[in-house]
Amino acid sequence: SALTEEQKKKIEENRQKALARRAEKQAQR
Amino acid sequence: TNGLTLHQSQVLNLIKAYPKPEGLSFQELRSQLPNLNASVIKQAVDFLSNEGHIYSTVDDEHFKSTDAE
Repeated sequence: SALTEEQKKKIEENRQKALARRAEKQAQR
Repeated sequence: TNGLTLHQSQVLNLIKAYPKPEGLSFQELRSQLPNLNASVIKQAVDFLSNEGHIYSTVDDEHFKSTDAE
């Protein structure tokens, strides 16, 4: 793909943050 | 059900189905949901992001789903 290593790193960081938010929301229910 | 509204589900399903690594853009969401106005789509994106269903990728206007992969 055309993504740079820096972009891939940023995307993975955002994915991990989203997974953490998702787990947090599930724990609240 | 997954606790999402119809609009939220529509937005999430389009983002989930998009295969490219940079994710689906807000403009593409708009063109694929011509019956919804931009603010409704934006609200759905904000909700899904806040809940951790989606995340931004190369910028704040491209999204992928945490369900992918």
